[in-house]
Amino acid sequence: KPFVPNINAAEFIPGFLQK
Amino acid sequence: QEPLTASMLAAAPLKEQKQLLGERLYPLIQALHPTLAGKITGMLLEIDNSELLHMFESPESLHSKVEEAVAVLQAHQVKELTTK
Repeated sequence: KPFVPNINAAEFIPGFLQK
Repeated sequence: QEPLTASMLAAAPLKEQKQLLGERLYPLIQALHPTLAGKITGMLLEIDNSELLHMFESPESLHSKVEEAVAVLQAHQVKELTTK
């Protein structure tokens, strides 16, 4: 499946930044 | 951190699987693009989990996906600047 980057994808927040 | 295996991932609830994958992806991407790491990781997390697991074992395919995401991000930023 071709990868189509989605500009509206939710930003990932790593665990150590969530705390 | 020990490598994330398909069985480890399958054992986790669906909602946490993306977080688990993201935790492994983020440092790899941060090494390439420190400022955009969160956004790029989010974009790559939309890829199928099985393909993401494969990407951990093949840095070239991971890097090519990261670069594709960066290209789309930068094109979008340029477009936003020109429309303002």
